[in-house]
Amino acid sequence: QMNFTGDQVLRILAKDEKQLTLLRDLEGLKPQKVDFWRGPARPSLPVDMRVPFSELKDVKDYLKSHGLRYSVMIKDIQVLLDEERDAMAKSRR
Amino acid sequence: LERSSSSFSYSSYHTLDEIYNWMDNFVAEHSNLVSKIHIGNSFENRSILVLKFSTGGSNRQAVWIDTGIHSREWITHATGIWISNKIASSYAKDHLLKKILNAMDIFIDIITNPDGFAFTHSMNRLWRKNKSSQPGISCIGVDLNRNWRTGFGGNGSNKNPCSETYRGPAPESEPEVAAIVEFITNHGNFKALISIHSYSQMVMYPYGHSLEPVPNYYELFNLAKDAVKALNKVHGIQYTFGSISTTLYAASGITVDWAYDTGIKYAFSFELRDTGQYGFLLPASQIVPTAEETWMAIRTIMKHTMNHPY
Repeated sequence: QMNFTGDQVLRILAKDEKQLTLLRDLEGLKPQKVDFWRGPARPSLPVDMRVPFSELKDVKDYLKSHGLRYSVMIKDIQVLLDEERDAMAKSRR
Repeated sequence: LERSSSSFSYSSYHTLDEIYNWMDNFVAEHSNLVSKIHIGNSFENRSILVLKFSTGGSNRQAVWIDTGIHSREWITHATGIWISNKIASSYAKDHLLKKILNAMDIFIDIITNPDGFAFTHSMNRLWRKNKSSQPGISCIGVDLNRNWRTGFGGNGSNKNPCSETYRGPAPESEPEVAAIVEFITNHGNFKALISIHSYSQMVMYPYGHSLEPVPNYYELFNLAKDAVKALNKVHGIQYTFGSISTTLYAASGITVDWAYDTGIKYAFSFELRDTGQYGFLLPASQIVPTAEETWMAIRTIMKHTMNHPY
């Protein structure tokens, strides 16, 4: 199983189409790094993006430098996955 | 492995084998209503199995429901399993459901992307696509919800094989999609299709590949509104609704656009609940409430389909 320790999901609220484009550009800047769980759609909808731990600083700096407001929706994905796996094992027992 | 579906936990997540085993027990225990149909094989040669709920007749009007086309969205498979059990266990008591099943058949494809689903258990929990590969291309997998013929290759999909929304080399190039296309086309009498995804809390109808409204836009708008209202009554969860391209984003080569253009007037895509904390990694404790509310929306759509034959 791949390990996602330290990976985070950031919830970003883009103000306008320009900011949505900046988010779409991120997929090109960081190929196969950022994983959109909710892709850039329209300013009224949040964008949820999974960022590997190794890219977190770069990506957060990018968001800040472009005035993109974000919150941390999932602080450490691996914690959720471990809980899920434990729950499945318990249910099986 | 479980000996009967009654010991199966509908409020837990399960592996591919456990679900296939449940299917066999479930069909055996409800053989008067449920049968299992093998509609094809996946890229890695796993069976694609559909549950058919029928009270008889031949080639009746039918409703198609699929879950798990994006393999990491485990809440959708779990919802499909719960709904299957709900149909079988409440059929005799639920007067409306009995009317629906006396008029139509219901087909549920619970594991629409078996290779991807197996991979989420074995290697990568966050895998979304199928597992197909092409010579000379390093990245694996096609987004099965971008591989359908209608709108294929539009700007709501990606031609980069490494992208999560990679559309594939050609429409219906993926066996998981081709199997459904062949089955629905050969059956020829499907009247509604519901494709269940996660997450965003939306009930949407075509088109995704263009902003142009479909001919019966107004009927679909009102039906989606009724479905969302029925869903909200269960646990108070608010969904938005509308056409895919105006509610979410441009998406090309998607299931519901193909279904609509094939003549299935009542085609809907669900994006299940978003608690704002887990994305599609909903804890198992949310399986039953999510399935309960989703079922009421689906039941609303099926009732409308039954009452508006075409």
